[in-house]
Amino acid sequence: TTSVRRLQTTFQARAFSSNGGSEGSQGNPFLVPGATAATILMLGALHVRRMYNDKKIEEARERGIELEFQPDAKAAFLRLLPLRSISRLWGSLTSVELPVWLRPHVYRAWSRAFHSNLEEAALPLEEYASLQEFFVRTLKEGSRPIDPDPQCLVSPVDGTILRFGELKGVRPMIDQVKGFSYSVSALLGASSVLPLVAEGNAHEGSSEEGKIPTEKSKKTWWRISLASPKVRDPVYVSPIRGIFYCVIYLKPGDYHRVHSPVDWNVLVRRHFSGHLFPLNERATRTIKNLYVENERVVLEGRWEGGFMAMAAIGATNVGSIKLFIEPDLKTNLPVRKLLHSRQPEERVYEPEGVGMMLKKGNEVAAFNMG
Amino acid sequence: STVVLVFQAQVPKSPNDKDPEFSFCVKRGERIRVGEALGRWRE
Repeated sequence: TTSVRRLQTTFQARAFSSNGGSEGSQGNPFLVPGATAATILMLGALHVRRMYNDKKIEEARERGIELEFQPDAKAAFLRLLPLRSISRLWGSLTSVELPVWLRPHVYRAWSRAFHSNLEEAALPLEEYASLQEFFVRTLKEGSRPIDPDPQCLVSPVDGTILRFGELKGVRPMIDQVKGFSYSVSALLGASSVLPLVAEGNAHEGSSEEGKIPTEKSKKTWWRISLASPKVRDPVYVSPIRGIFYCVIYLKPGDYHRVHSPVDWNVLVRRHFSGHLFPLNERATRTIKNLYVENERVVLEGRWEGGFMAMAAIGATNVGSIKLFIEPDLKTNLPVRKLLHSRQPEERVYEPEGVGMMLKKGNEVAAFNMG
Repeated sequence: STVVLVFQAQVPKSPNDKDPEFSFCVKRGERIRVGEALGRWRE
């Protein structure tokens, strides 16, 4: 900027002297190009700096160094932005119908920018009326074969494995990034039937195996589920053995439909209308409780191995989650502050205790823009 | 967007127990696609 400013002053001095000093005061012909140049220079500098930072992160990761949790000013600034409104504005922009001739160019540009695989799209590009329709595209038959092994649990989405492991320790926590972890009970909801053991009576058989609410336990079940978290007795509870987790991140260019990981019965659906922070790598390193604060839909139920829950978490650019098993669920709604309750909106699927039966590989939901 | 799976799977109650044991067959940072195995349980 200083060099541009020096350029401007020399230009101004030259313009002033060449016009005999009288007309030199007319609009400076170099002002606009100078400002434009300064802006381009600044954007270029920011981009170079961001690429340098990304390269540093990549090198650290290759050396096996994991960057720690480190909140920064940008994360604090993000909290001030109306991210839900921005997300809905983005949704209305991407739902604009494109002229047929323009569609292939837009979708090719998108797939070049975000490494999507256009060959797999089920329809010709001209058939997707808007970017939003393209984003939630289905794939050609046979593009995602389901692993035939009957003793395996499959990935519900395309994406990158961020974390996986067994829940251990005093309370069920999952690392968001090295140096910060979030509570599984907060992620799934206070009324989750995640099988836990109250500290002190961790001997076999006493663990709450996440029973399906029978007549007797139903009242307690409802009492707990209707009670706000603080009503539950504040004892430390730890997960029984054999509770596992897996966190999968979907990039903007990935296929964004969600499938069933096993054959299971979905008993309950919980919708948390939270924030819509971005969920990229930088956000996970700088924003606390990202997965617990963002808008999300949790499906909970049982499979042959016992308890099963799947949380689909939205982000600023992908704020909506559509459930094929419950088409009338609406997410990413304009939430007026007073209605912004922390309690999830919950639905028990009929018939109670049996819920919705899903086969391994069935389509369950889809993320969408806005 | 992100998907988090939390699930219960068989684990042997004691070292010489014959119960099947679940184990992941993925690595962190790995790309995965719908339908590919995340983990298997073996006798």
